Amino acid sequence: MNIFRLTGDLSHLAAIIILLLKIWKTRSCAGISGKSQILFALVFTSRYLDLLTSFISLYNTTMKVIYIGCAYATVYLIYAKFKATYDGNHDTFRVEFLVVPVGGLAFLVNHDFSPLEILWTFSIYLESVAILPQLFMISKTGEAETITTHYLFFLGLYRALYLINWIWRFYFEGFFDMIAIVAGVVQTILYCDFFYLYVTKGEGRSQLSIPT
Amino acid sequence: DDPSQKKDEL
Repeated sequence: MNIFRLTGDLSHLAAIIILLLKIWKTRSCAGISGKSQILFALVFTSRYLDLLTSFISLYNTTMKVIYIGCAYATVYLIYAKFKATYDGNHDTFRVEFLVVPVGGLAFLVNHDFSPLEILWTFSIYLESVAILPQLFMISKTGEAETITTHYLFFLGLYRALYLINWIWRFYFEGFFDMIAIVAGVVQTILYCDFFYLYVTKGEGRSQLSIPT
Repeated sequence: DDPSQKKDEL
């Protein structure tokens, strides 16, 4: 494992923990897209089914369990514990427009036409667009709390670091996975507009808006 | 393409 992969994983973990703590500490999930969080729970579930079939390392298993656990905990906080604070009226992105095409694509373009591999591919494709309901919500309300922008920053940074990891692996290990790379590039591009705003107006501002 | 190598990533 190289440093970019490790910092990518830690950045991903930071994003997940930041969001969980924010909701827990403020007892509110205002401004958070429950739909994006359901999609991420679906992403982790469909990708980490190999927990049941193969063991790779203690690190690998631990991180997967934490990711899945946190994803469902977040969904639980939004849709059950702090449901009253959930801003459903602004969380109106039609997720079927993501899940259905992504599901179709996973059937058509994959490494191996087997259930686990199709589900893995589905999770890779879905992850690349899973943040769209959240970005849509921010563009609709015209603002995001600072802590939400930190969450988005670390979530975007994670896939950007993975891109560098894949370049590294290609040069030093001769390894590349075209499905993960293309989806990872798409995923990172979706955050570019946000990254720009985060860097240029993030510091010292309490709110950040994404133009529609 | 080695699937086990790929699944090492999260």
